[in-house]
Order: sequence, then structure tokens, then C-alpha cells
Amino acid sequence: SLNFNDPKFPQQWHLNNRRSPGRDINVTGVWERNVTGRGVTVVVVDDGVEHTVLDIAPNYSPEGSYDLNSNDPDPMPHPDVENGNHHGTRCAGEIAAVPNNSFCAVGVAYGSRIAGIRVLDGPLTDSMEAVAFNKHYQINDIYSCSWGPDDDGKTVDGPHQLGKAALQHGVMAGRKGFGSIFVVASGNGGQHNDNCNYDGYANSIYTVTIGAVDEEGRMPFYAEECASMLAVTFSGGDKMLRGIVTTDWDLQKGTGCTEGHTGTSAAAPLAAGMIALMLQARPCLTWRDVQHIIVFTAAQYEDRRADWVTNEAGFSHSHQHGFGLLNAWRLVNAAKVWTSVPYLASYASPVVKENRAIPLAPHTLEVSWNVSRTDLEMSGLKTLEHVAVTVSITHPRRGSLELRLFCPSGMMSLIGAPRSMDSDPNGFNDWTFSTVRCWGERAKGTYRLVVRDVGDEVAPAGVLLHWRLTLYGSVWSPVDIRERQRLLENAMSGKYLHDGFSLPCPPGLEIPPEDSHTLTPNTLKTLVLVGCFSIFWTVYYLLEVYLSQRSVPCRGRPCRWPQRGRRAREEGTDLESVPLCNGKDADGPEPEGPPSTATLLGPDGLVPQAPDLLRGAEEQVC
Amino acid sequence: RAGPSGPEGQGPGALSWAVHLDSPGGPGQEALEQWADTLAQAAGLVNAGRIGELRGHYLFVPPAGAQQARQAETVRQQAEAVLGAHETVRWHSEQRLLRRTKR
Repeated sequence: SLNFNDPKFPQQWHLNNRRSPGRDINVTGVWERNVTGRGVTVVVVDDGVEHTVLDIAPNYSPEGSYDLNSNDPDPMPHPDVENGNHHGTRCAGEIAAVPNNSFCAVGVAYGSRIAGIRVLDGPLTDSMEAVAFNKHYQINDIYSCSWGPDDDGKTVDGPHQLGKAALQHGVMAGRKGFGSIFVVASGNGGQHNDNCNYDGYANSIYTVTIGAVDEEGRMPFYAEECASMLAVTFSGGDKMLRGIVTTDWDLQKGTGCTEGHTGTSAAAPLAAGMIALMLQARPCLTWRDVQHIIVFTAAQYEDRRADWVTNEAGFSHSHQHGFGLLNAWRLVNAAKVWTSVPYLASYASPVVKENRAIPLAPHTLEVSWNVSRTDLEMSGLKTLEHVAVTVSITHPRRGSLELRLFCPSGMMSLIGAPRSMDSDPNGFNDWTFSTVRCWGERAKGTYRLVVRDVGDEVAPAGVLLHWRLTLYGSVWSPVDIRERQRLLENAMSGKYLHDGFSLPCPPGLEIPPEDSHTLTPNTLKTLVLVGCFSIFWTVYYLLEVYLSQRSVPCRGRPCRWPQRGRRAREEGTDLESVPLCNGKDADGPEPEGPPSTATLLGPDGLVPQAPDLLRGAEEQVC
Repeated sequence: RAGPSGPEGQGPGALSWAVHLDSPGGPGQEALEQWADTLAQAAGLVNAGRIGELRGHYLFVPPAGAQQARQAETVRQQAEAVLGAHETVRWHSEQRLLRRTKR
């Protein structure tokens, strides 16, 4: 029923495919129910965002934006000789292009706000990546990253120490503690026989790894396979197939609109947009909830080349397509009824030293590690999410290695695919491969790592030095997972997708950007001074009391604290006083008359008298 | 500090070190920053500020003009010697350029 006047909207087949019905992200029904990403901010971490373009300006969030290349708050792209810095603007348009402005196109989450972090237009360091991943992380909900290490079929790289720390910090502290959502593109190295398990961002448990399929649902020539792929969505394919139509920059040769956006770069922002729709439906979804909902709702479809395998928990996965196609309707309906998954549980094996030669194919080196019930008792881990294997291997030609991991169920993941172009002589030095193919399966049991050399050397040359297994999951049992699957299927009719239904959401944590609650050295010094003064004053006071006591004889009788008048207490004039020996009244009833405080008060009744002034009145008092 | 806005303002082509500090005098942010300033100075560098939101992580850079005056290798040797030897430095790494491509 929605009809936008944006001139290119009819060509945005990924949103509403009229030529091949069903081959789109299935978003229009969600929009019809007013789920458009309202209240959610997506940030494009890229080469800048031209936020003055008509499709972006009304949704632009300056608060979430920054330019790390020029160190200023404005992420406006800088024109270059290659007309190349339009990338971030195109991604931003896919996510949040404003509809009905007669300009160009419509974004998946056109009600969301869009920010930009310009970081790719210049040299990049680990520390800059770390800054980018946490920039304005209480404003930005979703970080869309359509970039990564070189997809040349020979690079093994990923976040370094600071980037890793920032991803981890983002999921813990970002978005009021619900966790920043990091969406990453899986890679464009298909024609170089590359594989996204050699990309550390794709392997990270903190990221949502998104691949691309063309309009026909097939893996495009540029796409990469890997065991850590979570899901796929649409993008361009070969020349005969349509690309993604989206907003573009209007600098250089740009017109403000393009029909030719493609690559996994075009797929990741669509996923980011769909996650924005989920977060509007249920703002308190955690970063792990988002991953779970993708796994539970991504749709397997007919593609014989995809080599789908169904795991023990009933989830189908393919190294080409992850758990399948993202479907906005299914994602949002699932989000609406989703209650948070249990805490993240993990188990890490010790580093297992092997020092064993890797044989040439068809022979294999098989090593295994058994995870017992006792091993998992401490964390409570029962069912799996991500499984990671960290290896150190020497080999004169790294690309000849092939690594397969078998979960206890027998589910196989090709975690280290051979790469013909990778002739690096340094092997792997503590590289972490990961797989999501065992998602929902039981964690207990024996994990097998099978390594072989598929090169054409005469003698085996590689050595598996050591390896380590790390499991991530939760206390959910297989029964819990099946129950959740049933709950979601029940919600897919859309019956909960209206404003009248919403599960309660916790408010989240108020996390200050700086540590404002810790004591500064100056505060500590002040406290110490105040403390010293208090001690000094206490000692002085006690000494004064003691000396005054010594000067007041009690004539052999014990000194007593006089009982003070009720009226004085009521009137608030009951002053603290030194003990007096009021022999006459010591055991008698409390007198009704004026209190004996006069013994310590001056003539005006206010100023205390020094103890020696009392001596003259000794007989009256004690 | 090297710049008003911390490590974001650093030219990435220049020498720089990421340093992860253990807090010397308690958990206070100000104490950490003061300690980072002192340590950077000892290493012949300047504390350019905290790295994003990462607590205890700082970026150290050579003072303006110093890199031209001294050979990069000399700067590197002094920095590595001081940072590598100090017990409050949990981890440090010279920042290298990363190759990242749009996809």
C-alpha cells in the first residue's frame, strides 16, 4: 500500500521486487506497520557521508558523527582524483534515505537516524580503528562497516589489539550496556579464491558477518565463503544482473543517485538497516540477541551449489550463505517477542602443544580435545554459539593448508580453506578461526581439528605447533532452543506487530563517557586534610574533657552523668556536657525544674564556661 | 598534551605508540592521565590522550618538531627502552599503518 514518489524507488528491487516477487528483503509489510527504524541511529564507518544530500540531510545525526581523518566533527567526504569517496554516502543511503522527497531512493530504515565516521580516506592505524568502533557509542546503535583487510587471497589480518579491545568494549558498554551492533561485510575476494575466515573482523564473535547474494539468490563472483558467515542479503551480481539502487554523493561526477552499488559493501548496510528495524521493535535487544534472531530467522532457500547442512539443533548453514537470507519481516516479528538470551558462557581449553608434521593430502593430521561435563560446570555452558580455534602452524606456503573443525555432533566447518594465491612463508601465528555452524548444538563432547597439506610439495613441510579451542554459548539447553524456535514461528503471522503489544524493556545502564565517579588525587588530598583535622579536633576535645575532669574532685564517690531535663530535650537545648557529680539527685527522680545545664552555661545561658570557673560553685553542684 | 582532542588529532603517518597502563595509584582517571604524561615524558614522547573509550590506553607521540630533529630510529630506541622496561606498562605497540579496503 506504500507508494513513494522517489524516482528510483521502483528500481529498488531489493526493497520490492516486482519482476521476481519474493527476491527482496520483505520489508514493505514492516513499514506498513510503522516500523521504520524510528529512534535508532546507524553509523556508517567509511570514507565519509555527504550529509547535505537531500536523501540524507533530514535523517542525519551530527551527534553520532566524526571525521577521524581530519579530526573534526564533520564527516563530509573529501573529493579525490579517482571519484572514489562516495562509498560511505552510498551505504548511508541504503540504510536511511528519506522517502517521498522526489529526490532519489528509499532506505531500508528510512525512519532511523544516520551518522558517519570518516576514517577510510587516509592512513589508518589500530588506534584509529579503536576510536572509530566506540565513537559516540551511546548515540550510535549500529556500526556498519563495509570494509576490511585486503581481499587479495593472500592476506591474513583483522583487528589488532586495540581494535579487538574496542569491539569488546563496544558490546559491553555501548548502547547503554545492551551492546553496540557491529555489522561487517564478509569480503569481495571471490575471484582471488579468498575466504572470510582469513578476515579477523568476520571471525570475531562480536560482529555480525554478512555476505552477498545476487538477485537470483546465488553467490556472486566476488563473494567469499566462510564458516563464520552469519547470513546473506542482496547485492549486485555479474553484468546481467541488477545492482543496488541507492543515494549517491553529488560531488565530482556524482549525481546524488546510483544504480550501480554492488559488492558485499552493498549487502552489509542492508543488514544494518534491518537490524535498525529490529531495534525499533524491541530497543533492549542485546548484541547477542541480534545474532540469535538472525540465526533463528534467516531463511534457507533452494540453491544446490550452496551445500546446505542442517546441524543438530535444526539450523541450516552453508559456507556460501551462512544461515540464509535475511528477511525483514521475520527479523522484526521475532524481535517483537524476543526475551534476552542468558549470559554469555565460555570455555577455553589449555594451549595444546602438538609439534606434529602436517601430511600431504589425502593423509591428514587429526588432533582432538574432549570437553567434559566437569569442564563446563563452572561456566554453565550447555549449547554453542561461536566456536573458535586458535592455531600456530609453520609452513613455507600458507595457502596450501586446509583446516577442518568437527564439533561433537559431527558438524564439519571448513575453517581454513586452501588459497592458491597465498604463498606466505610464515604460516599462522596464533590466528583465530571461528565457525557458527554448530550454533545451538550441545557443547559437551570431542572436538576434532583435521589439518592437511593440499600443496604439491614432495615432502610434507608444515608443523602444527600448538592450538587452543574456545567455546562460546549459553546455559540454554536444546529444549530451550526448540521452545524459542516454536515461539518465533508462532509470531511470524505478524499478530504481535502492532503498537499495542510490547514486552517490558529494562532501561539500560547510564554509562558516562568519562570516569566521573572515581576520586581524583585532589579530592583524595582534600579528604585526607579533612580527616586529619577531624582527628586533631577529637584528640584536643578529649584531652580538654580529661583535664577538666581531673580538676573536678568527686569526693570519693563515683562521678555520674546527670539526667537531663525532658523539657530541654524537647526544646533542643540539651547540650552535650561533661559528666557532673550531682550527688543529691544522682539516684533520685528526674526533677521537673530547669535543667542543670546552667552549670556549664554562662550568664547568658549560651556560652559554655571554662571548667575552672565552676570551682566557686562547687558546693552547689557536686 | 599533543593536541586538544587527543589521539584523534594525530597524523597517522608519524611515529606513535599505543600504551596500556596499569593504574599506579588507584583507579582514578586523572591519576592515570598524570602518570601517562610522566611516562611519555620519560620516553621522550608526549601523551596525545586516551585512545577512544579504552580505559588505561594512551597514544604517545614524539613532541612537535622533535622527530625531524632526531632520527626516527633514535626516537624509537628510546621509546622502546623506556616502555619495555617499565612495570606499569602492561602492553605497548608502535602503531603501524593498516591496509583496509572498501568492499
